[in-house]
Amino acid sequence: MYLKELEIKGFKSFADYTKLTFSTEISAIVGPNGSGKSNIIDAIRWVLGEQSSKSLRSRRMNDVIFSGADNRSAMGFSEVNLLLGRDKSDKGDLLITRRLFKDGESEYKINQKKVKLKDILSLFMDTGVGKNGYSIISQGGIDSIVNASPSDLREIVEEAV
Amino acid sequence: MYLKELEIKGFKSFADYTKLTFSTEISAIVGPNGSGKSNIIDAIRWVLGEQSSKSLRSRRMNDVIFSGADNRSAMGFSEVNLLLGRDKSDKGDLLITRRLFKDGESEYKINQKKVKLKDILSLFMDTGVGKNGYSIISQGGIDSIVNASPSDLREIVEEAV
Amino acid sequence: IEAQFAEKFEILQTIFKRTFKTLFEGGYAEINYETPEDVLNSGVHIIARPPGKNLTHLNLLSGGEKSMLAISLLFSFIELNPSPFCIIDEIDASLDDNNIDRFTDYLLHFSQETQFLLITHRRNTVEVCKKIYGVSMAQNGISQVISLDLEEYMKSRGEEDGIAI
Amino acid sequence: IEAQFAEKFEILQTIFKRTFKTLFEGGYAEINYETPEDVLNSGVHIIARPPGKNLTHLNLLSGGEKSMLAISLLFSFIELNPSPFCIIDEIDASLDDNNIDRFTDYLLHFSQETQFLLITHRRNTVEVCKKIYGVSMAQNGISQVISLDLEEYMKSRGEEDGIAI
Ligand SMILES: Nc1ncnc2c1ncn2[C@@H]1O[C@H](COP(=O)(O)OP(=O)(O)OP(=O)(O)O)[C@@H](O)[C@H]1O
Ligand SMILES: Nc1ncnc2c1ncn2[C@@H]1O[C@H](COP(=O)(O)OP(=O)(O)OP(=O)(O)O)[C@@H](O)[C@H]1O
Ligand SMILES: [Mg+2]
Ligand SMILES: [Mg+2]
Repeated sequence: MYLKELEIKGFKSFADYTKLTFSTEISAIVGPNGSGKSNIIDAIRWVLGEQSSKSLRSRRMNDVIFSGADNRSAMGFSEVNLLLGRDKSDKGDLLITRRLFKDGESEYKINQKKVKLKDILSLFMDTGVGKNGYSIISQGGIDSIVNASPSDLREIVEEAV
Repeated sequence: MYLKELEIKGFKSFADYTKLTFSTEISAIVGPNGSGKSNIIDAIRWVLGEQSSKSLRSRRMNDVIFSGADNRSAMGFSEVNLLLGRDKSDKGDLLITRRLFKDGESEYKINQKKVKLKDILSLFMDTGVGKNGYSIISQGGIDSIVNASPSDLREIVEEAV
Repeated sequence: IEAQFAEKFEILQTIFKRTFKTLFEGGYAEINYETPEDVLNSGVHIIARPPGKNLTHLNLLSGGEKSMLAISLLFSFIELNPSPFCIIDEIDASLDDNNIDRFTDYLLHFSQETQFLLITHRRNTVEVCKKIYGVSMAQNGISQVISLDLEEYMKSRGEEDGIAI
Repeated sequence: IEAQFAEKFEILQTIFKRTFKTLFEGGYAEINYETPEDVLNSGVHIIARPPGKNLTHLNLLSGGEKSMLAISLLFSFIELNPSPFCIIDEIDASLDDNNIDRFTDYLLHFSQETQFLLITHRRNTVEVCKKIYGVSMAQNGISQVISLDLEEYMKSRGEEDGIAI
């Protein structure tokens, strides 16, 4: 299950519609401090079903909605679409959609069909993707290993194996 | 009081006699990970009278003595000499010496004359050098500010002002 | 569950020893139970000896050595539980350029099986990537992305500020 | 002692506002007592708004923005209590190259009065230094140092690996 395309609108600093088309070759995201690189990673975590606002560097889940800037007011919702390729099996591509409205309402879709959050989460169990395993290493992932007490390190290892 | 020369022998990874002659111009220390750059900074802290082994990244003060490597056995003592210039006053240069033996014995000198540790510490009070002020910012100094709770940050500010 | 963890941990121990040796080009490291008599509750700790050095407490390792140690552990996790894609956010901040090259060599070795997406500020990391996503934020607080291949990216930086990243 | 702290803190507050604005080329930040009614015991916290962005909780700042914020505070300490020399160990790890240039511009501004010694892995930081101390450790675990001026150093790196650091 590899990354094919990512569409972001209203998620954190990505107020405007943004589309990334991924290569299977090793790729880099670069840019100035504070420009939004880690926010792209947060968008991927989020659409894969991340439930902990702390893992998204936010205090409340609603904080992921674009909260406004000098010349733009806050938005009413946040939407991320992730297209995953599954060439090795003969199933087609997988389009995951997550939307959050400022009143707290959430929507989830798999291939345009409305589903529940748990349906998205069960899609990724046992694939080594998402929370199962280390497919996303966040900024500070190194420090948490380096500064880990023996019980912290045990927890990190348990989550990873 | 500016840095003129530093001599290190037996301190951490500097088993062999090493001399650095400083410029008053902005200078850089570069080199591979683990080569000894931060150890040079530790040597400067140490000769200025650092008493906390933790600030020297060591568990006991004796850990600063070269502890051996593949083809070299541990040494019996550690010595650092720091020559400071005082052009603005008409006093001459200041040579600070600190020695530690593996039996725990310590020696301190100012301009070749034996003194006590407190004599070295009082030399630097009110000069903005050493523990008073922020003349040495260690690797991780940024993180401790960034991760500081309000009471931690208060402590950091109290130490600095 | 516990037996399963113990089994996986044993495999991890073997992978970790080998990965450390590769990334450090020598030396030795282990990941062990702190209290092996109580595997269910025991914490876990690492001992490491970079090549040419004495076995030291982790605290005596330098900033970059600790990073390389953590990277060895992360790569061991990836080998134990391969994932089709792997996103890494600024893991190279404390590394010297030679260690970045060792790290990227290792990535290239896995890159046939795994799709890597790296966030970085470091030139040596960018240079092994084929596709570059440049993120920017105009004064207006809104992020934008532009995709380039490596040559186009290097050329645009070359014109801006003499081969800067 | 307490009155003295309060006085110095007030001066620090002014310096910090100005330093942040310079390093971020705009925006706004403050350092304040958490509980101003109890100055003796109060903790201290920072609020910051990089240019073009909404006032955010520090946690919403990026890794590099937090670094620049900490650097603004450290430079404020240095301005409040100038020291004849200042040694800085790898403060630039999370900075992009433009922020490194802003940081080094600020250093150059103080470098008449203060003798700076910087440990770094970053090219843009090395390039503003006149003298370079190259530390190395042969396989034998023993450190050695060689001193070069900037031109000699750049030349030696240029031959090794095409303008690497
Ligand atoms: N809900 C939101 N609305 C608008 N802007 C936001 C929101 N959440 C975060 N931001 C902004 O996004 C920026 C952080 O972006 P991000 O963490 O992706 O930066 P980065 O490119 O990874 O930088 P660095 O290189 O320093 O790690 C912050 O300046 C923050 O103000
Ligand atoms: N008492 C000692 N005897 C021998 N070697 C020591 C001693 N104390 C520390 N070392 C060695 O010094 C090395 C660390 O050096 P240092 O922290 O100066 O590295 P560095 O150049 O700052 O690296 P980085 O760029 O990763 O921060 C470690 O490998 C450690 O084994
Ligand atoms: Mg980031
Ligand atoms: Mg160091």
